[in-house]
Amino acid sequence: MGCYHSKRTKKTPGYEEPTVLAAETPFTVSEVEALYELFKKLSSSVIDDGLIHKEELQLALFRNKNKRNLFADRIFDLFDVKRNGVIEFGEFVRSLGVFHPYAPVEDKIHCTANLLSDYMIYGKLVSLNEKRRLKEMVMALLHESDLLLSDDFVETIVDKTFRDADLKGDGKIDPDEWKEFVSKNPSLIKNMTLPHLKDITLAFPSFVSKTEVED
Amino acid sequence: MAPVTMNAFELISTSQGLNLSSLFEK
Repeated sequence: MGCYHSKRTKKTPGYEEPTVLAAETPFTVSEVEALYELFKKLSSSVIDDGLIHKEELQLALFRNKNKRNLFADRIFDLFDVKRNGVIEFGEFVRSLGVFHPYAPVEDKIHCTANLLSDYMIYGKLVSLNEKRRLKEMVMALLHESDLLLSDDFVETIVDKTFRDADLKGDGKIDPDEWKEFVSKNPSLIKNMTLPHLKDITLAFPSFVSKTEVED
Repeated sequence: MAPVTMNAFELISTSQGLNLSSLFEK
């Protein structure tokens, strides 16, 4: 019992109650508790301070804390809602919520736009019309994958993508156009659903919930 | 020249860097 008590009282900075987070996300209380187990593991992998630092996220994603990756930066920014350079537990759970299989598709579409746009301007797609930046992202991706395509070919891909998405032809992709584009290309949101989240309580059983059931 | 069927956004969104599955690997 003493062990149980000490486990419950030792919470990390930024900890939020599972009941609060479950009410705001697709997760159940038990799933939030299981996510806390995962969070503790991730947040202590390099710096044991109960917060996920960028290198800890990189370590989890790539098994290499020093691997620089354009997209890992974007994922980190997605989680670091407060923009203070670390991911707190509440941010972790709320941001993961959109990846839940039961999260609304609209949220996934919106989140994809933010991941693909350049400045993380939530709710807007203003930066998606910057072809140059998109081309750079494609080139970076190809480089990471050791794929060699000519500059002209990549530009052709980007131009065509914009023509297909910019239905009004006004030089920008607005949220409605983005929604339409995703409906025609559903693989765009494939990575926005993590089946693992349905089994999170099995993968990371929570000591707290098991003890509370016994109580 | 063959018609371009690749989609730049699709290419990016399916990249490994945007796949969070590895977070759940023990």
